Amino acid sequence: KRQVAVIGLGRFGYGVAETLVKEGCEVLAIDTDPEKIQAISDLATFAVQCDASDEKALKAVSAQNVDVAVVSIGENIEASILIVQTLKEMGVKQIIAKGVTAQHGKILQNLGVTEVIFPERDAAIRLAQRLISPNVLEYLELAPGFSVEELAVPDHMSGLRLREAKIRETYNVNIIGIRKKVCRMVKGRMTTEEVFNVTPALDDVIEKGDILVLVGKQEDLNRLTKSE
Amino acid sequence: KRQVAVIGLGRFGYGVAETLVKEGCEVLAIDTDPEKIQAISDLATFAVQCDASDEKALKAVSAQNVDVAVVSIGENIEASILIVQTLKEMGVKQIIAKGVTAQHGKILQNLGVTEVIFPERDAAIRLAQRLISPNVLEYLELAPGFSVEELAVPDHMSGLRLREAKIRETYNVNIIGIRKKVCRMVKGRMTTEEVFNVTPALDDVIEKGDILVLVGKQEDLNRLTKSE
Ligand SMILES: Nc1ncnc2c1ncn2[C@@H]1O[C@H](COP(=O)(O)OP(=O)(O)OP(=O)(O)O)[C@@H](O)[C@H]1O
Ligand SMILES: Nc1ncnc2c1ncn2[C@@H]1O[C@H](COP(=O)(O)OP(=O)(O)OP(=O)(O)O)[C@@H](O)[C@H]1O
Repeated sequence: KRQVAVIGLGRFGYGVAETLVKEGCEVLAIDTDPEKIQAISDLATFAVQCDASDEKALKAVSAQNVDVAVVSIGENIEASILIVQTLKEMGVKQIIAKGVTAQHGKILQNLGVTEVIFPERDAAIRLAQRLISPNVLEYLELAPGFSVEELAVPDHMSGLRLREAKIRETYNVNIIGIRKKVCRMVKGRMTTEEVFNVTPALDDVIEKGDILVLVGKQEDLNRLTKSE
Repeated sequence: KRQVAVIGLGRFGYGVAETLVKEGCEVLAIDTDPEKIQAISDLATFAVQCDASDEKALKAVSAQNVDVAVVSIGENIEASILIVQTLKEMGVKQIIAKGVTAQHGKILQNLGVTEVIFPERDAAIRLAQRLISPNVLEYLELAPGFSVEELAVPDHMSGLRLREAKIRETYNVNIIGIRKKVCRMVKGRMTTEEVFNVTPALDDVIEKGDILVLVGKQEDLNRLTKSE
């Protein structure tokens, strides 16, 4: 089972620690703030209140033995940099650090972190993509220039078979799934449930209210999603 | 062209405003901090320094005319709530608000925002999923229980045709793409480039270093990604 140190229990760090614990990982949680340590102490394998830029403190909790360290310290860029440097010197193989600014990110890259994450910026770009194309419900860049997007079925395609909607021919994007809302009677009450068709066939009918899951080049997706 | 108000230019809000402007949207950027307004004034259609919880101030900049308002205020939960309430009363149809805590998010939902976003928490969950399955490079929940994951080709599959790797038969997941690194000579120098095969065929060969893009039920994906 993986051992992960999470240093800095802000909203990002806390979320990482909490999710890892739920999935059965061993988590060493470190923060200077006793309230944060208190909040996570029931969950974490080991929760320690200390200043992570202090190498003695990190050695005292065997931080060098973890598989991965996640450093999530925002306001104090200097602390973030010192902690990453210390972890590198201690031999921690995989270090993932939250970047606060582009420049902070460059410094972390130069120090040799495995990955810099910009959570707010990533979320901002994804939201902006969805606002630009109002029918796009979700967006993920799969590879440079290629994305997955979820698109609400446009009115003019409602009631057509996939074959008739000619999405692949017209726009050069693949439909990799269809999310349908299905009404069922459960114990005498009408409930709506979502069904995900992960192997869409050309004779499947798409209807208003369904969501198409598409993969393709960004410019091809844009031609489809922005024509709605 | 869509008109979007972005209120609160922290890392999330600023990212939204910047991306929207790059994509050609009209952005009304609002913040109390003159430095933030200065930073965005070259980009934004209209950048205003004011307290967004002041209804007169919002009316003075015609905030009620936007298609969407994004409220991204973190530290001051009260201000976030007041601003959302004011925008609702002004008739802004679509309001997207950043949530700071789960309870803050519930209050925003009860006020009738279109969507609450938890950028740090979303990024934390995605990172944690990738840490749990070390060969998973990307993760997106497509629909309840279904995800897209990007998986590095496991050693035992290297050199096999997709047909021989029997991924769909064994794990019940679809391969919707293959990311390959391709070496080319450009002007006498060796460069690596990534090529994305968005229509993988059963006779395509997968090799160590390639990345498979997979779609399926989370438990089926886990059987594959965690067996590596
Ligand atoms: N030297 C340090 N050693 C250990 N923990 C620290 C240190 N410096 C700061 N922290 C902790 O890191 C946590 C996150 O820091 P901060 O709130 O500055 O980051 P943030 O990026 O704004 O967080 P968020 O993820 O909520 O956006 C805080 O709980 C803080 O107590
Ligand atoms: N009443 C207000 N009216 C307008 N802007 C405000 C108001 N209150 C706070 N702001 C601005 O909102 C911005 C974001 O606020 P804050 O830094 O508290 O949020 P955050 O969630 O921590 O940000 P981040 O997105 O960086 O994580 C700041 O630039 C601040 O000046």
